Amino acid sequence: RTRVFVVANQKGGVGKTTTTVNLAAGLAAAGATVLVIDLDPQGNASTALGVDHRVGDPGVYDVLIDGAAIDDVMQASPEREGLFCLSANIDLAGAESELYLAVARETRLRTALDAFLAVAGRGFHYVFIDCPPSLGLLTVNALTAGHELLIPVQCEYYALEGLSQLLKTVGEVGKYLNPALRLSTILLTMFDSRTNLSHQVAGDVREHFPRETLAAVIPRSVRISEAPSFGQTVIAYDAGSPGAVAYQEAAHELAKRGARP
Amino acid sequence: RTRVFVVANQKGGVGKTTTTVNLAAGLAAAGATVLVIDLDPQGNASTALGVDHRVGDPGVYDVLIDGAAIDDVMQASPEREGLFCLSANIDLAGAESELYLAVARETRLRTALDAFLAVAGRGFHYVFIDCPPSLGLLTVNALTAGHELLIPVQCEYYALEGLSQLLKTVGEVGKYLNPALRLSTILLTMFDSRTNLSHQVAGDVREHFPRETLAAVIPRSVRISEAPSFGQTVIAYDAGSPGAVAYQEAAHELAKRGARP
Ligand SMILES: Nc1ncnc2c1ncn2[C@@H]1O[C@H](COP(=O)(O)OP(=O)(O)OP(=O)(O)O)[C@@H](O)[C@H]1O
Ligand SMILES: Nc1ncnc2c1ncn2[C@@H]1O[C@H](COP(=O)(O)OP(=O)(O)OP(=O)(O)O)[C@@H](O)[C@H]1O
Ligand SMILES: [Mg+2]
Ligand SMILES: [Mg+2]
Repeated sequence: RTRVFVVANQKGGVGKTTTTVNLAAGLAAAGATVLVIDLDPQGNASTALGVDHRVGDPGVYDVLIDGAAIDDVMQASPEREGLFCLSANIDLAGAESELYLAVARETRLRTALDAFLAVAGRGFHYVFIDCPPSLGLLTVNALTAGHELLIPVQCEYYALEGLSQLLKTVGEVGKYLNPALRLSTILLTMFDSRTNLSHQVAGDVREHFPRETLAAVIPRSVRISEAPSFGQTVIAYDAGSPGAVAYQEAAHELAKRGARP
Repeated sequence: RTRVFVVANQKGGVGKTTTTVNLAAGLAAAGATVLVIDLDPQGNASTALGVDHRVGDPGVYDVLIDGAAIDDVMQASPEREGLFCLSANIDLAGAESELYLAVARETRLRTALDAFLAVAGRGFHYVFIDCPPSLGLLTVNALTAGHELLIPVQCEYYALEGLSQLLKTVGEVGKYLNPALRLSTILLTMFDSRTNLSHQVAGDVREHFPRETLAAVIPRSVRISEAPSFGQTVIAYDAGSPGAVAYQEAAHELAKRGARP
């Protein structure tokens, strides 16, 4: 069964996109077939995976608004065999308003993803959905379509402030739209071992979420932030760098944990 | 005349809140009277300014939804004389949906702010509105109420991707809701002089926006990210640190430039 992860956190800049593309690449490097769905109108995940996403290019907007099939619009990432992307372009910025009064506004992505995984996507091992930094209809569509929630938490003070709001929304989606959804994974990102703050936040998060928080911690590393400017993930850009190694470890740990019953 | 800045960028984690509170504190330290309006449901600016913003505390939600007067709900920051905050709490997360079908949904903040500045707030020199990382109704309310747009740009690759979308929204608000609005200021944040990426992005931004981009550049500095955990701005937490000095310089430059005709 395909594991479908929703990568969400309404706090901005915590590493949602970076985590999505690098875990996907790490799993693909280990032989898995992986689809990344870019639900952020900025299209950062599409950029990092090196796929076209200019105005007019087919993408996730067409799936949500016009009912296009995922396999008709997704693209293979040039980076690596087994890595695919359903891209986002600027049209997606209007999707939330367009969905607001539309029929089945919360379940459009789930309908499309279920249809994809039943036939064309049967061979996919993982799907990662990269969310924008808000709890609007795009993120709700992702939470309705996903099986597991993965929350990147930046090792900074503000990191914990928004978690209760996120978990409240997750609870509501779980109750009314997707009872199977559960918080399975928390990944600590941008950890700077030289600062007390990083250690404090990491300690707090592990205390509150001991089972969910991965042992692997992603260090702050400039190679990670350089990679997207080459249209690559850090796994391809500099496989031996501390950031790439950490994401490979996290991918391995994620695979090993499996979807717990 | 009071200068009203909207601090916006839908890219997450670029330093909107950090810029808002530290410029406000820098200007207050120089003797100005400053109001910060926290429009982000996470309430990070309220936290950094040390004001209460638990569920049920009066705040900007009451202004937007119930028409409360700003001077009735704003609080003085304990940090320094002349520094005030109209706080945000978790209720604000529901405001965007509530506003969606409400009368005058885009102009509520402007109506309240104009009334405040006409009487109770006449002595205020600056207002800064901290926006969430999205271009929804909260940010539109801010763009409708503001006179000047200040965009923090993180010196990272993704920084430039979202700017065209932001400027498109600004153009639409300018055309239909607030012709006086203009992009007056761009501030480069989290600059790391050791990386090529930082220099490249800074160079790109100055080339595209030579007049708007401040000479002052904010370095990446751990003291900046520690300050909010003490409910302080970096100006109060560690005034001699590179981050505090840079924000003081930026505040000074902003004051000197004045609201150009
Ligand atoms: N471990 C890391 N070390 C250094 N830089 C990082 C790291 N992780 C992410 N970054 C950089 O930090 C910035 C924010 O990361 P990213 O864009 O992935 O966050 P996000 O949560 O997806 O942001 P948004 O809320 O806008 O969607 C990016 O410029 C990215 O390159
Ligand atoms: N110059 C800096 N040096 C080091 N850390 C910084 C700097 N500026 C901001 N930070 C830290 O980076 C993180 C993101 O900054 P901040 O929260 O101000 O961004 P934002 O744009 O307001 O985010 P959001 O999009 O979630 O509203 C915070 O943890 C903050 O403390
Ligand atoms: Mg992102
Ligand atoms: Mg903020």
